Amino acid sequence: SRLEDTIKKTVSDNPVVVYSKTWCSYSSEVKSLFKKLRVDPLVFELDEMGPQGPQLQKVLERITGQSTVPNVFIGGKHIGGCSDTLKLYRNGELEPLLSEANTK
Amino acid sequence: SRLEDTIKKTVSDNPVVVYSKTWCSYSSEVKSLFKKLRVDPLVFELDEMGPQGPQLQKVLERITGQSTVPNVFIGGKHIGGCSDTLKLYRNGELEPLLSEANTK
Ligand SMILES: N[C@@H](CCC(=O)N[C@@H](CS)C(=O)NCC(=O)O)C(=O)O
Ligand SMILES: N[C@@H](CCC(=O)N[C@@H](CS)C(=O)NCC(=O)O)C(=O)O
Ligand code: FES
Repeated sequence: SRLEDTIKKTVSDNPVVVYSKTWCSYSSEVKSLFKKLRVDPLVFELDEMGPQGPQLQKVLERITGQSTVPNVFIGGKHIGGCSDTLKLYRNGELEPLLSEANTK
Repeated sequence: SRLEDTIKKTVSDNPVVVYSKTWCSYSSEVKSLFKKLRVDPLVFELDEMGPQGPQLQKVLERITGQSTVPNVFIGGKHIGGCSDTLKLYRNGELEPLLSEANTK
């Protein structure tokens, strides 16, 4: 579908992409983590995109199997949600992924 | 107002009250914590109460100064949100508050 192609292009063209909601603390935690790591993700606030928000969330679920926010991609790869991202960070695996994605 | 009186009565009549949203992970964390502590809170899922949900959230803000969920009361006292509750738990202050409220 066209929306699916848009998402695939977005995540391959941008090193870090976060699908988020402005009111959601888990989404805020992920955005703060990237800010702390001095990474500037491309963020889509699904609650501020009118009817396109829920549509994107549906298509993301189709592509990634994940229906929730935040939904995080690094280097075109689906990372997961807030807990997944924090886990990688605590294991020291996040920063290597980020450097790899940024130098592409 | 009538809604304000309802809330005040609810939190004084019930040892633990949580105003929550079903889709919210911070709300889930607070509910899980109480479950782990074998406490059975009275939970209001503001997203499942039709137009009353947003109204309750507004009145809670007027009463407590807190506009967000989860909104937690123990022994009739306003505790705060997820971070506040977790902080009290980690400081060992939550369980005394809970015992005190449950034996009223
Ligand atoms: N374990 C997941 C939890 C994700 C989750 O439950 N997200 C909630 C918001 S905190 C959600 O997307 N709820 C449904 C919605 O907002 O559409 C994570 O760490 O990201
Ligand atoms: N630090 C607060 C954060 C509370 C917060 O930002 N809650 C969000 C949901 S996670 C909220 O209520 N957003 C507005 C809304 O859902 O109406 C806590 O620990 O509870
Ligand atoms: S909506 Fe509360 S943590 Fe996501």
